[in-house]
Amino acid sequence: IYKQRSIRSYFSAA
Amino acid sequence: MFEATFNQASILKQVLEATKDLVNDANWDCSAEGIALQAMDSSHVSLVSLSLRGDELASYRCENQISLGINMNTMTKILKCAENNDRTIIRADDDADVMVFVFESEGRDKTSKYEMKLMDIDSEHLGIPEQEYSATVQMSSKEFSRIVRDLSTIGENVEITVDKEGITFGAKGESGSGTVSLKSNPSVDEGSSNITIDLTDSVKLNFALRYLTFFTKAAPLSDNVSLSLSADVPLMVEYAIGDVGFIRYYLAPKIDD
Repeated sequence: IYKQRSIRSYFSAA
Repeated sequence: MFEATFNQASILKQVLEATKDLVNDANWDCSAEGIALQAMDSSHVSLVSLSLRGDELASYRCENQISLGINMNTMTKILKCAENNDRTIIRADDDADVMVFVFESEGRDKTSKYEMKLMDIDSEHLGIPEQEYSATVQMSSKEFSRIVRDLSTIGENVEITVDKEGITFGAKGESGSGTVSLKSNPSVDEGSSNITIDLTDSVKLNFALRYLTFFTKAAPLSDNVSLSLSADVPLMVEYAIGDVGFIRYYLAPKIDD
């Protein structure tokens, strides 16, 4: 089973 | 006052085709440098980043930074009112609640003008770090679209492996499996796959084909696409828009649980 994290968790809030 | 002139409507039409399935509403951030757009899809697993440089357009002016909240579907419909070769001007006053579109036919004998209501969009802007990728693959955008389409008939996810041999795309589903491998073979021969791979470390990652399918809508913008991968970070898929700019897509990998 695959999980997919939010793209947010890879990039910082600008 | 913001005003940008495109020699042809086709670039804007193609940009909208490349984004409208992923993003419903987005702020077009206009500055003296040009137009930028950054938006996540509704499930927040992918992000699209568009950049158009003002000095590469037919004409461009933007005295004050302005964020134009645009419903992408509405803009797509308005752009369908333009012929591909129509000179296209988009314009908005600093405190405007509308964007004006002017389409001029090639012979200058027909001018159409449309106004589109702007929206207030509360958008979240993410900082995308400069990233050294383990592998960057340049390939034909048509070939990439074809592989994504073909493997979508097999499964929901694609496993992308890049090593010194080349790049392999693999999908598995309930009814079977499939793989497509392209050898790293920079060649001037017509008909060769003509891919180049810049590799520091081999990588193997899984991605949802549903999103890659959305990304391939950008293929008409460029003959080539570049795929950049590193372990545990989002895939970056980039299409250059001539000398004017780029559209980049980021997709979070699927992690084996």
